[in-house]
Amino acid sequence: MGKIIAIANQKGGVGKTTTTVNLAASLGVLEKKVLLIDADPQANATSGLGIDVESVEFGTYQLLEHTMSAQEAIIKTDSPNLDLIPAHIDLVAIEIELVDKDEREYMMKKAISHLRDSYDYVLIDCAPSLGLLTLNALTAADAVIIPIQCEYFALEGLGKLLNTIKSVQKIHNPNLDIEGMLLTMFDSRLRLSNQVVEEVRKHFADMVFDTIIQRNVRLSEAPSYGESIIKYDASSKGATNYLNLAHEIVKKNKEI
Amino acid sequence: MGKIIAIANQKGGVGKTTTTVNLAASLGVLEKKVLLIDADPQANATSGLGIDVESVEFGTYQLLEHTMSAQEAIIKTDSPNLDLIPAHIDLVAIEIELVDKDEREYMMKKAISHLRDSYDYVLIDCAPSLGLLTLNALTAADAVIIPIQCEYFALEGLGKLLNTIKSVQKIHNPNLDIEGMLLTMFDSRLRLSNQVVEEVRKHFADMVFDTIIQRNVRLSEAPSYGESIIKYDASSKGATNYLNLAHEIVKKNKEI
Ligand SMILES: Nc1ncnc2c1ncn2[C@@H]1O[C@H](COP(=O)(O)OP(=O)(O)OP(=O)(O)O)[C@@H](O)[C@H]1O
Ligand SMILES: Nc1ncnc2c1ncn2[C@@H]1O[C@H](COP(=O)(O)OP(=O)(O)OP(=O)(O)O)[C@@H](O)[C@H]1O
Ligand SMILES: [Mg+2]
Ligand SMILES: [Mg+2]
Repeated sequence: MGKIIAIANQKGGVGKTTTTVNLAASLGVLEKKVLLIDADPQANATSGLGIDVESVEFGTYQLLEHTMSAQEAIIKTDSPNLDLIPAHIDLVAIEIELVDKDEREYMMKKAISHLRDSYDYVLIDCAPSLGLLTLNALTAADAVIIPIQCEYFALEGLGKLLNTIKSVQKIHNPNLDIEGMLLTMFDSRLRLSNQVVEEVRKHFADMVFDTIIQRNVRLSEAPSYGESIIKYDASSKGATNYLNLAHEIVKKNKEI
Repeated sequence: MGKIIAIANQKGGVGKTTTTVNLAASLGVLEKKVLLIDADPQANATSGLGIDVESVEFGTYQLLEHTMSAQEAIIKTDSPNLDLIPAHIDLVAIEIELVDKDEREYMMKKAISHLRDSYDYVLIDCAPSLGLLTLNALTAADAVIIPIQCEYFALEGLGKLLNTIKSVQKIHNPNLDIEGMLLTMFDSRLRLSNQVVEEVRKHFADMVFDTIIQRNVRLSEAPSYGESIIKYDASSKGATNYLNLAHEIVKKNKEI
């Protein structure tokens, strides 16, 4: 029985896409069958996996409108054991399209729940917002990974995100867990970086993954080649960090 | 006659808030009268100027709903010559509130156009999205500054943003100019950083500011003290970069 995990944080640029793409690729290396759903109109996860966004004809938009099944929307990637439902720029319009539907928060859940039978992990990359698109991902998910950049502004928005998760748990998805908080872009030379790690570990203790993702330029180079870090530079610190994260998550979810 | 400038880019974490706060403070140092409007529900510009977001009772939300005039919503900051209209978490709801109004894109424009008489510059910090809130800012503005992080994903979204600006110019605001593209978080030691600068200068030539904002940890430390970079560390590279940017903009807009 597979697990659906949303990667969400309304703060921009904290490493949501980098985490979704590289965790998905790392789980694939550990022989897990993985599906990545790009739920961000920016379509960075789609291009980060080497797919030409301009040529995408269908994907998450059709999935949410229920004009196409998940099976029909799934495409293969070069990354072993990793499939993708791509995003397209039309996804920007989905929030206005869904606003008047009765079950507007449940469109994703209805479209993907059965995929737990064919994948070990379904990872959903979210946009930097807490709008209807992200609400759909949180309602469909079993758990959420919260990337937290080791910067001051990243701490500010955490309270708001946790409140949103609580209200999703109350109203739409009582089973929603927090898979973990992931510290990203950590630079051990910077006092601020160390302060943020200390602060987050103090407040959230065992909700925080042991694995910390360090700042590593290879991670920001990989998407320009349309490759995950595993394919681009498996010997890099970034690859080691994300493989460790994959191990940590698989270990935690032993029963999968 | 003052100028209204929106600082916008739907890509998250590219330096919109850092630019708005520190450019506003730098223009204040150059004896310009400046108003900063925080149009992002994250309220990072508000907290970055030392205002306690939890204690904010009114601000950009009331401004857009027209339940309070700009004058009533303006508060003073510790930064010389810099006033603020703060954001509050209720701003998240404004997009749904405005959707059914006839003139939904013009609510900001109507509320702030007269402020050109009392300020030299009105800077609007936008959220990482191209929704109704950002559309309001682009419709109200004379020009837009586009921060571009020296990273690969930052280039990807540029086309979409320029298309949005074009459609705002066509439908809502024919006078909207591009004040400039600002390269941010530049690290001269990184090949990727240099490639992005080259690419952007090649494609956009004189639309790109001469001033480049370098990656500088003092810029990310300052908001944790609620201070602009000028107040926090006027001798830092970050302060020098933003003061240079302020000079460049004032020179370009000589007639103000
Ligand atoms: N550990 C890291 N080391 C170095 N660079 C990183 C790291 N993680 C992410 N980056 C870079 O930082 C930028 C922001 O990361 P990313 O785009 O993954 O964040 P995001 O949260 O998905 O952004 P958005 O809010 O726009 O969706 C990207 O250019 C990415 O390549
Ligand atoms: N030149 C710089 N050098 C070092 N750090 C920087 C620089 N500019 C911004 N930062 C840091 O990078 C992070 C992202 O910047 P900022 O929050 O200003 O981006 P943003 O575009 O406003 O993000 P959002 O999309 O969430 O609104 C912040 O933690 C900020 O302190
Ligand atoms: Mg992303
Ligand atoms: Mg911001």
